[in-house]
Amino acid sequence: MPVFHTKTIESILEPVAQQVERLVILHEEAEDGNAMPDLERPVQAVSKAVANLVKVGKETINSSDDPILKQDMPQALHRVESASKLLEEASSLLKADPYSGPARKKLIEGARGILQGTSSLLLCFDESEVRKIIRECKKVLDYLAVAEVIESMEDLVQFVKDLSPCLTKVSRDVDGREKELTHQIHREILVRCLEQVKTLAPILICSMKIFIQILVQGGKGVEEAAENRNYLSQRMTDEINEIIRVLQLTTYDEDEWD
Amino acid sequence: DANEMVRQARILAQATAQLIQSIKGEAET
Repeated sequence: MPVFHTKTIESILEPVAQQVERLVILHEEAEDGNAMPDLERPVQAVSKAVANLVKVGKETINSSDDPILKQDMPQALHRVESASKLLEEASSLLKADPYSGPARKKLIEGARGILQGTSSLLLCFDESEVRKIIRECKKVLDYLAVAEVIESMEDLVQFVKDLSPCLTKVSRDVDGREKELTHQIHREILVRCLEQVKTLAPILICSMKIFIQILVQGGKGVEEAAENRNYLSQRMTDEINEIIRVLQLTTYDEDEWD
Repeated sequence: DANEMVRQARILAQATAQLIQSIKGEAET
């Protein structure tokens, strides 16, 4: 059985994957040559659904600014369209001959093609959504890299103004993504990292404030304050990098799954 | 948009599952 890494993809594809698997078994058992029913109407329903999906898919391609999606999605759409044609051909063959062997093969190939094409399409789209979250994460990384050069309260205020909405968005997006994943270990890592980021953010700001205050007063301990700030900034950077790494994982480990 | 594509993919998956059920003569059951 195929394994789907998000709940949405799983809910869409798992039932049809099971049906396709049963169709293959049925085909193997049907070598005795049972007559096939008229499939014109259900095949038409699939063709119509494919046409609608292709239309929405093309709109998605046109409106997207993601070059990888623009490159990959047309292939997935083509796969679904080709599969739909196979089903239509099978239906025509079966009308003329309900015992047609080639029609059975086209049916299986078509059903598999719909499953694989839809899977590719959803994966392609899902990966694009993940890239959007990663872009937001990288914005946070860019801000964190600036933390070390903030030397005035004015700049710190601006830093917080810039970082806060970005962190809020990352927090919301990663939280949503975590809830979508089917992989328990990946979910747990994302939750843990996000909690760390949320905890560290105010501590980092505080450490930056302390550094600036010591610097302005020309007092002792500037180096220690800078070290502390850099340590916190690095820890947040590490957590965000770990979030980025896990967001990109789609692999499935049977041993880790409960 | 995102939701519409997911919705259409779901409709297609359901139509395909229905087709396979018809092949197996289960459409009426």
